[in-house]
Amino acid sequence: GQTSPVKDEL
Amino acid sequence: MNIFRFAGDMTHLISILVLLLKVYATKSCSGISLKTQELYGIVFLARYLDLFTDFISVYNTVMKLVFIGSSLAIVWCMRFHRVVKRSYDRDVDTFRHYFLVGGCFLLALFVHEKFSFREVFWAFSIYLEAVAILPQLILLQRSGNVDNLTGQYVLFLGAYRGFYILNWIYRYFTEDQFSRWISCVSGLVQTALYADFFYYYFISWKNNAKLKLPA
Repeated sequence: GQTSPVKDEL
Repeated sequence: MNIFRFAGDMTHLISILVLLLKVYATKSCSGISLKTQELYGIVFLARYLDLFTDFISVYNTVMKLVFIGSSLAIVWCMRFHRVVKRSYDRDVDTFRHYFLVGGCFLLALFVHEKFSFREVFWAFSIYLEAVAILPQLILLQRSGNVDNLTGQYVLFLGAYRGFYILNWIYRYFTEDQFSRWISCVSGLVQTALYADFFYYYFISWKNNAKLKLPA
């Protein structure tokens, strides 16, 4: 699945 | 990645380096809450479950490994290092942090984006990070005097949160469909917890005096 914008942060 | 998020990540990294520096250079962990460090260890382990399933960037992967590794290393030092563990303020660091873990997990079971293993653990890690600083702030308040490195550690951690809020505001206006209320609300709560500390840090800096928190 595509990574949501929230989960590209640390 | 925008400049605010990068600044946030860097201040987060600096805070960890300051903490490692304090422990290794002074062989002391006085003023540092083991409870808070354990909570951060749990936060990173719960949030970075995607480490081996989703690849975002080398930067993300390296930073995740650094955050997990450094938090576990600090916990190990405070518990088992022959010299370091002697300076642990055991009698002052009495916050019942397992209640925070339980409370945040319950909240994550009910408030999440999707009821899946990863999403529940992700929400849990966001909630727990928001309150993980509490044992540290309470320890500092109880012991009154705060040494320079410990003060800077908390200051950089607070700065990291502040930059992340700017990052979200920036992303909200520059990206389509950027909704993220779970992390925004938790982030605001977390930053608010630092407000008091920031205030006293600023006062002591202005007066060129040692940082002292009121009892």
